[in-house]
Amino acid sequence: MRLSSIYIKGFKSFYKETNINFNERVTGVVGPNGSGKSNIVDAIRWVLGEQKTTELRLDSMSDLLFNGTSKRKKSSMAQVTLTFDNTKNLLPTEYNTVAISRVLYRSGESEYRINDVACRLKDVRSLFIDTGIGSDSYAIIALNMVEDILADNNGSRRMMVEQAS
Amino acid sequence: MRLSSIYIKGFKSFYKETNINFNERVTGVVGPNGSGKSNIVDAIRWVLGEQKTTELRLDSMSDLLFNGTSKRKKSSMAQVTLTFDNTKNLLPTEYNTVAISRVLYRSGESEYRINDVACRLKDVRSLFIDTGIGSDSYAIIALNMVEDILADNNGSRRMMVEQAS
Amino acid sequence: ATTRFLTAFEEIREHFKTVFTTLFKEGDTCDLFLEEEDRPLDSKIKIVAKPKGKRPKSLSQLSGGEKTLTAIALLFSLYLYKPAPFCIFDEVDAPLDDANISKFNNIIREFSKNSQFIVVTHNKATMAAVDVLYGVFMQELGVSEVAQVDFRNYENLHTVDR
Amino acid sequence: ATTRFLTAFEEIREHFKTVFTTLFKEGDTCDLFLEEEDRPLDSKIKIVAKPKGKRPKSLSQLSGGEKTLTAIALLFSLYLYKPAPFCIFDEVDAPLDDANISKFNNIIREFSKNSQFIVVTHNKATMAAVDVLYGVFMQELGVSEVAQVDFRNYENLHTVDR
Ligand SMILES: Nc1ncnc2c1ncn2[C@@H]1O[C@H](COP(=O)(O)OP(=O)(O)OP(=O)(O)O)[C@@H](O)[C@H]1O
Ligand SMILES: Nc1ncnc2c1ncn2[C@@H]1O[C@H](COP(=O)(O)OP(=O)(O)OP(=O)(O)O)[C@@H](O)[C@H]1O
Ligand SMILES: [Mg+2]
Ligand SMILES: [Mg+2]
Repeated sequence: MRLSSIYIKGFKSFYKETNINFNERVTGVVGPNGSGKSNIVDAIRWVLGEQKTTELRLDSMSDLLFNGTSKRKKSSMAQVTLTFDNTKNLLPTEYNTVAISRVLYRSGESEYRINDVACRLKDVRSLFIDTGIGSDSYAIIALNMVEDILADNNGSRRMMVEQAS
Repeated sequence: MRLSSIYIKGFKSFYKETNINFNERVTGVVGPNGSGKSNIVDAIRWVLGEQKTTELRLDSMSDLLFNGTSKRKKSSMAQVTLTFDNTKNLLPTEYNTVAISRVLYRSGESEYRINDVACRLKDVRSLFIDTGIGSDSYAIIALNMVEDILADNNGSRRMMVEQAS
Repeated sequence: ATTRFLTAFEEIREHFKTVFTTLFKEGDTCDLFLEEEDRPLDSKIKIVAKPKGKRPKSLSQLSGGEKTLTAIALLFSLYLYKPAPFCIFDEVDAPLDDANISKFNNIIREFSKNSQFIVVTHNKATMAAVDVLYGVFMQELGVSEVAQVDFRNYENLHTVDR
Repeated sequence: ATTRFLTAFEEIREHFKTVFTTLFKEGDTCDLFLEEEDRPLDSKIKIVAKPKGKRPKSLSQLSGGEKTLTAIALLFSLYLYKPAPFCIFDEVDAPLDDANISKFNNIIREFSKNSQFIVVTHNKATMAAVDVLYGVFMQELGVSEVAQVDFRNYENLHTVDR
């Protein structure tokens, strides 16, 4: 199961529609401080079902909608779509391509979709349950998760081993 | 008041007598991971009176004595001497050079000296009281103190402003 | 559940010893153990590192870079037991020296045969080691954009940002 | 004591606004204020950063590098109020991009007219900016040694360590 691409719009600093392909084995992301690199990481966590605002560096979930600049209005919705190539059928579905979408409206409503069919958060989560990818899994290693291993906050090391087992 | 040099022996990984001069405006310290750079920073904090083992990255004070390798025995004492040029008389003493020493013996005994005269920790501290240098002052900025400002643990920002006022 | 946890733990521990020595040096060893062996499911996991020639020490006594490298070793040990389809590193290489950054990039290259990696970095050596580089920048203030960049043209990203 | 604290606070706040704009850009502003103005001696101090064109935001919403730069601005504001004879930075530049590392080294250069700086770093640009460079290495396992190094010969330090 390989990552294929990500689509981001209205999420944090990504006011504009943005597409990034992940066709290679090792993809590098670079850029100046504050340009939006960690926001891309947050977008991936969010679309996979992250619910903790602290893990997304937010005071509240509504903070993840593009909140405007002197030239641009706030966005009314935020959308992230993560597309996977499922040709090895690691994901328990017959499709060759799996696209997971999450949308949040400024009204507070949110939607989840798998291949454009509306579903619930738990459907997204059960899709990945055996693959080791959850928004909190060790597949997503931000610098603070390395710190988590080191500080062993709340027995985080044991939790990671439990997740693997 | 300028730093002049530091002498380290038996302190953490500094088994051998080590002298470093600080004659320049900006001194850089480089080297591989684990080579001893932060240990030099710890040595400066310690000789200025740091008493908190956590700030010195120790489980207990005795951990700061060189604890031996397969080829070298443990050290029986640790000494750090920090020498200042006092030609502007910022330090309330008539000497042009001020050397602060701190020694810890494996027995647990410790000594403080100012210009080779035995004294107490509080004498070392009162020497620096008006200059903004205390082992916990904002003059000593380890990466974790930048984090302290950011996290504002225990109102650390307010404490820094208080120290300055 | 306890048996499953212990089986996983033992295997991860074996991997950890191998990966640690790869990332550190021949002669550097380490170990992983349960603080409370009689209550495995609630016990904390302790990491001990023993670099060659030095005394064994708890994680807290290692340097900044050594700690990061040890945590990376544990992460890759989990992957050896249960591979994750992809992994994201966000500036994990910041505290590493040049030699360790090279080891970090080599182990990513090795594991990338089975998993994809996304590596956010400010480090030139890491940039040179990846297969494709995406530059993130703000042409317009406060609005992020992404474009594929050639490592040799990376400097230009900075002028774009202003 | 309250008056003394408030006088210091006000002056440091003024400095913070200037230094912040120097480290960020023209048009980037910030502020410092007491969360509880009626109890200044016990109140926490809040930092707000407002980069040009963006909405003002609490520190937690800034990026890793922006946070570090903001903390550095506060440190130097304290120095403008009460200069410290010397200051030690231990790998503070790790999360900064090239342009901000350059600003970091420039502000150190400026303040070094009145204070001495000791800068521990892994960054080549910072190494090039200092007046003298000391290399720390372990020729013998577990035993630290220090030698003055020429920036251009820095690479050799790594072979020494093995
Ligand atoms: N809801 C939002 N709307 C608009 N901009 C936002 C929003 N949330 C965060 N930002 C902006 O995104 C920028 C931070 O992006 P990010 O954390 O991705 O930076 P980065 O590229 O990782 O930088 P660094 O190298 O310093 O880690 C901040 O300047 C912040 O103001
Ligand atoms: N009491 C001691 N006796 C001998 N060695 C010690 C003692 N205390 C710490 N050390 C060793 O000193 C080394 C760490 O040094 P230090 O933290 O100064 O590294 P560093 O140069 O700052 O590295 P980094 O670049 O990773 O931050 C560790 O390997 C540790 O084992
Ligand atoms: Mg970031
Ligand atoms: Mg260090």
